[in-house]
Amino acid sequence: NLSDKLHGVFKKLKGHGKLTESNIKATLREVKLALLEADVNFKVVKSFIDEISQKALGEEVILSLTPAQQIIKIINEELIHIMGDEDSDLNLKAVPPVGIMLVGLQGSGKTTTCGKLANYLRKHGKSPLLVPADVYRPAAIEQLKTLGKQLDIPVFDSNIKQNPVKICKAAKDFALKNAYDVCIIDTAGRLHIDEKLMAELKSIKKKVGPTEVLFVADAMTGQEAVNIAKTFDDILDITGVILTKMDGDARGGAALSIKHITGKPIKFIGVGEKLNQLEKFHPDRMASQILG
Amino acid sequence: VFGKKKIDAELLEELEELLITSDLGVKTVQKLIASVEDKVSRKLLNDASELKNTLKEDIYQILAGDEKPLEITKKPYLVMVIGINGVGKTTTIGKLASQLKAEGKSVLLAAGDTFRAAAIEQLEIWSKRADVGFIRQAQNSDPAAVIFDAIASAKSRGIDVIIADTAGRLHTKVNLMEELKKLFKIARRELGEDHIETLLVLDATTGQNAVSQVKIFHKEVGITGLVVTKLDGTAKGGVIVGIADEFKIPVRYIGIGEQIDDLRVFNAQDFVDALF
Ligand SMILES: Nc1nc2c(ncn2[C@@H]2O[C@H](COP(=O)(O)OP(=O)(O)OP(=O)(O)O)[C@@H](O)[C@H]2O)c(=O)[nH]1
Ligand SMILES: Nc1nc2c(ncn2[C@@H]2O[C@H](COP(=O)(O)OP(=O)(O)OP(=O)(O)O)[C@@H](O)[C@H]2O)c(=O)[nH]1
Ligand SMILES: [Mg+2]
Ligand SMILES: [Mg+2]
Repeated sequence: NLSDKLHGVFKKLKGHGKLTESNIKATLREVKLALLEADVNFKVVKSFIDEISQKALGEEVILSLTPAQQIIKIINEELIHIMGDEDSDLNLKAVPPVGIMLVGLQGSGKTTTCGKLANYLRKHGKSPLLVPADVYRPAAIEQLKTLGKQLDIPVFDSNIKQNPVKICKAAKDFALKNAYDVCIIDTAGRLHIDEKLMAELKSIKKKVGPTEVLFVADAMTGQEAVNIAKTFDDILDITGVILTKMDGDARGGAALSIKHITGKPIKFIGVGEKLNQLEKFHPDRMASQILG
Repeated sequence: VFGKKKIDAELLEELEELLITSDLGVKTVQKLIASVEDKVSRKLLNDASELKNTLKEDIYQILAGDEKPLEITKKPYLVMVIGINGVGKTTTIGKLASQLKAEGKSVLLAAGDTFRAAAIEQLEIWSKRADVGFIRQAQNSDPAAVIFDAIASAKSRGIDVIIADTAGRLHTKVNLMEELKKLFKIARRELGEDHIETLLVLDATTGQNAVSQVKIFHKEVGITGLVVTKLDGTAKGGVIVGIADEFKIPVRYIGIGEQIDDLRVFNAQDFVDALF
């Protein structure tokens, strides 16, 4: 892992006497490679290395008896600083029914996460309504209805002949009439470059006015995480991110890329297929996972 | 990158960035750059355009070995479709069924994902769209029973190809990998190894974790073919270069969209051209 690699680099350097700028730069190269192998975006890595290099070249490291440890400490602190966020709770401060809209690429885990969020909110004393607004994917509405049944949480009745924007508006009216606290909207997966479908999301947001537009991203997303997240954010002004499939062995560098490019808080992580497998995001745990 | 004329450190760094951002991965990129640097030092490459062509050729050579289309060589032939959650297995089966039917084959889809909400319903809709046979059991029934049932039905009805859907599973989940191994044990017992294609589906948007997926699925059940989906997005799927180099498993198809016709036979040259 990175810690071992850096120890190895410094061990070789010890023979050369006191540490210098150029040999610390050698260790920064190891950090760059480790972050790239963890799927952090190339440009994000460059900017990250620039941000830590001042500290890495400072007295704290050069005069230290354990320079490798010092560098790791600096990297860890910077990662936590970037990925942490005070504002990572769900924003439910609005007149009910509060809208939460889930968006993202195909297969990232939105429908399952809608179920998890409904479960989470009910545990916190809210009465959620699940809204199936995916009229494209075969059996998507059935999928959300099945999850609702498993949880005994109501699902708004929609069908594939309807328009997603109209579904969401009708669901909000229904939620208001029937005193639901939260509407959790499941949208169809789509490419960030699909103008027509991205415009559809913008219309839903305009019609329904959700307090949360959550970008659901697969933790194992590669280099494109930056462009994908930036596009969703530019078009929709997302309020937060949920990283799914964190129960795998992906290093999860996409987390750093997404936070870096959007500045929006990572609010939850999905850690399994079951509907209770949603956890709060912990930047310190993510930092050590990325560093491997 | 390649408009410039001479080869220098800046050019090589731009090249490194191009390949890394296409998800080729550090190890593979270092190997490709080292080989190009070697040719430069031996004066075999003189300008940027020669550099580009050499690099394209090197990558092409790695991928060309993986360009082996699926051949239905026995009857009934079973295609087991496996992979992690959400990569596009069920959708790919719908597309493949339609393609094989167009080639004159009789096809039966086996609803082997008995676990995920509405998975059986999703595959049934695809079987109707492709106008092929469909076999299922109750939700939460044993997937092995569905596979067994499908094989027996195909044998008695003289069906050419069975395509079996399986539940998405992370390669790190030991109990789910054990369940998968059991499915293969049954299939191999009922049909024989030479009647089976084991297709691992990968999502082009995935980064280096795809290597771990291939490594573990291959170790546990033996992969005979790969499918890379979602290449209609902006991700280049460059991770398959390192995978081709290390595992030499053929890439059978690529997925380029969500409709029934959005499946293409893998072409190494097209793939390399799209990288640059
Ligand atoms: N292991 C694991 N699997 C997950 C997680 N979240 C979702 N999944 C699985 O990922 C697959 C895709 O989930 P869906 O909820 O259908 O994804 P989606 O984003 O709604 O997909 P589309 O609607 O097609 O865009 C399913 O098999 C889920 O069970 C997670 O945190 N961990
Ligand atoms: N754009 C695009 N989307 C695709 C492609 N292949 C599949 N999808 C979409 O990806 C999502 C997931 O597809 P599924 O077929 O349900 O994936 P899966 O692997 O069966 O998922 P699980 O069974 O839950 O593990 C769906 O929204 C599909 O329409 C592709 O080639 N391009
Ligand atoms: Mg969905
Ligand atoms: Mg499926």
